[in-house]
Amino acid sequence: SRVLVIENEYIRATFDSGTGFLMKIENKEQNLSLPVSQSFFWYNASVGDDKSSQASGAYIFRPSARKPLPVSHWAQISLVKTALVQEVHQNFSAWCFQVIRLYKDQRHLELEWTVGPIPVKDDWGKEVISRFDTPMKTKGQFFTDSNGREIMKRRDNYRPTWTLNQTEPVAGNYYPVNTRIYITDGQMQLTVLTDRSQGGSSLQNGSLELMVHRRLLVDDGRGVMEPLLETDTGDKVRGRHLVLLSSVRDAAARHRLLAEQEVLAPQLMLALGGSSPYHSQ
Amino acid sequence: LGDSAPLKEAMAVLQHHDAVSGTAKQNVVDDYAKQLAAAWGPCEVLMSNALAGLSHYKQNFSFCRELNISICPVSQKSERFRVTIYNPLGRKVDQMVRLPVSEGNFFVKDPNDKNVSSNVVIVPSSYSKTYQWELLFPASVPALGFSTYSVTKMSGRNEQVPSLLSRPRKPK
Repeated sequence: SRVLVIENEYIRATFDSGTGFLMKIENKEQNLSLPVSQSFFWYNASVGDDKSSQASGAYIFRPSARKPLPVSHWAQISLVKTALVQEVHQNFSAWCFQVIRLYKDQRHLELEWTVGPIPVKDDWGKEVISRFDTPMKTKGQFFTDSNGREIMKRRDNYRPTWTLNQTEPVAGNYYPVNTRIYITDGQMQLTVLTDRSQGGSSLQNGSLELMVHRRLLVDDGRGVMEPLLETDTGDKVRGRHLVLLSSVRDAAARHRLLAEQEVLAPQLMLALGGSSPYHSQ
Repeated sequence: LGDSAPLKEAMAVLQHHDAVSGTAKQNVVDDYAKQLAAAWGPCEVLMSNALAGLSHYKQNFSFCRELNISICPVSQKSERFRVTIYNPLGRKVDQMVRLPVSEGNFFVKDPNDKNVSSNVVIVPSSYSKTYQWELLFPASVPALGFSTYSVTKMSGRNEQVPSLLSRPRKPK
């Protein structure tokens, strides 16, 4: 088939088997359908230019160009289907892969990404993002949480309390994402929950991106005096993005409960031996 | 001697944003890790003492620092083990539990000794060459409480090998 599908009674996710990328998410309960392309890209870190000598570094995010480069134009994919879980394993490159997972009875998609060690032998510092592209008309707006509490409306090249002279078209529109970021067209909402604080933005209508890893070769001159560069082979990072598609009306109830479950996740304890019925006494 | 004060102090130092953001020199980052590691030991002893006190039974507890990278000697090497899941939320939670295991079939029973459906799934080959399988089962945990599930490995190889559809493509 030209497409691959994983689905349960609530969600259907469709993949283009030609590219291996996610191409559509459907909420079967609410009869919502949204074309979504998700893939990984990287910004080439600035080492300073004519406008400013400021390099991208530990403190400063400053890409050299507005447009990020794709990690790959396709992903090698494998499909795993069992009664409890359906997974699409995507291999984008030797240093970037992802498992898209849908559990039985679950109302969200789980994207478990693994990025690194980021190669820098080409002498280019790289800041890697996961980007979701949709045809949603979002009017240059997106929403991020503030410290896991208040949701803030963010607008392209805009600050609510002063007239902004935007000098950094990418970094100037990045905001902290502590637990969630979302875009909406007023009818439906695409929410991505993170398992850690990350930077995120929406640089085009219907687009949403989160920075997942970075490795840089130049110090940004802000006091560390070392580039953000792990020694030896470099770090490999694994994390999860939980993706919810729902109507705007009930989106908040869904992402709020899911974020609670993510931040205060159940704790596991294992013990050797057979069954041991628990008695409260 | 158990003591949680060193971990409390190490965590206080790690509140500084340098500890997580990369805005520190490498030798400072190494020191953060050293402080945390040194503090962890006496806190584990404290936990063991507390658990022994609560259970009225002294035994050797071990603490796994590698479960976050899917390495767990207990679940990977034991024929039978119990999984206690604590839910810190004030509402019931249904959660899928994933544990690294060796290849095989497993029976999972819930706190009422009823069978729970489970699967053994293959992890991507790129994850690790040393572990390949994860046990998966749905757990239900009450508000601010815990549930204990028992897992027993059956003899024989895994018969639940998932359908694996590979679509290798040549790079452009």
